[in-house]
Amino acid sequence: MLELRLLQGGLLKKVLEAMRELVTDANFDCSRSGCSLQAMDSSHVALVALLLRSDGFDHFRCDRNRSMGMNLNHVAKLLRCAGNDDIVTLKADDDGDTVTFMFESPKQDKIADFEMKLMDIQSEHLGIPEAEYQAIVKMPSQEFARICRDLSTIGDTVVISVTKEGVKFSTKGDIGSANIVCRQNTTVDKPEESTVIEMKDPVSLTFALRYLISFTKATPLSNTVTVSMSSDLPMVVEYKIADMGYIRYYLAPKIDE
Amino acid sequence: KPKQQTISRFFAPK
Repeated sequence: MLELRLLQGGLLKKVLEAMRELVTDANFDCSRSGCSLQAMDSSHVALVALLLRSDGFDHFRCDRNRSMGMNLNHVAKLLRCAGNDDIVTLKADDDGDTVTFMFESPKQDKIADFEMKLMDIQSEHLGIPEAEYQAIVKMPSQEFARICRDLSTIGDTVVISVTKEGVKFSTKGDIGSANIVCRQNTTVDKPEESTVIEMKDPVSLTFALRYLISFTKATPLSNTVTVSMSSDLPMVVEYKIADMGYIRYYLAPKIDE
Repeated sequence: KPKQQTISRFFAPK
């Protein structure tokens, strides 16, 4: 028996919206410790890793480890039938091939359940080694989204460089070029509005902007985003999910041959 | 022109 209950159903909607553009089908792996997902986009350039710890749920029961294959667009559509304040419960039998989403209104005067067929998805888990990153930038998530969107008006590739001076985002295209520099800024009143740069060594990497724009669909999940980079490693773009875990996106760089 | 790498170049199956 699997039973996951979340008072803030809206959170689950945001999680699905953050993944469905990048990944179509994925396995939700549930165990006593929580729910996780690891999947690559169809071109294997980006990887998304989601973790929702069991202690972040209002009720979490998972008697047996389960890997439940779902079409993320179908789940996202289904969750759109829930109100943002609805309590969402996921239920699945140990041997069943369906999952039930139950939506309860906050006043408990409306209860809906939607049953969805599970899919058999063959996917292998990749081992993601622990790495010491050369540069880690924490910044407001809306600012990061804005930068990616603004640069995409000029080019389709971004060079992200971290130096002592700050983090520089550069692009070039047919109509011209653009540079946006963000300096460390920790003097603002609210920590979620600050930009913090931890740099061991300067680093400069090139990425396809369209993936970064897909990642920024996670912006509603967190006020801040953390970007970690090292030469010859995929960058990591992490959005924390309050009290529950994270969604991390790994993006392979473009490399000169 | 820089060439797009894939994730499998960096991470191996478990």
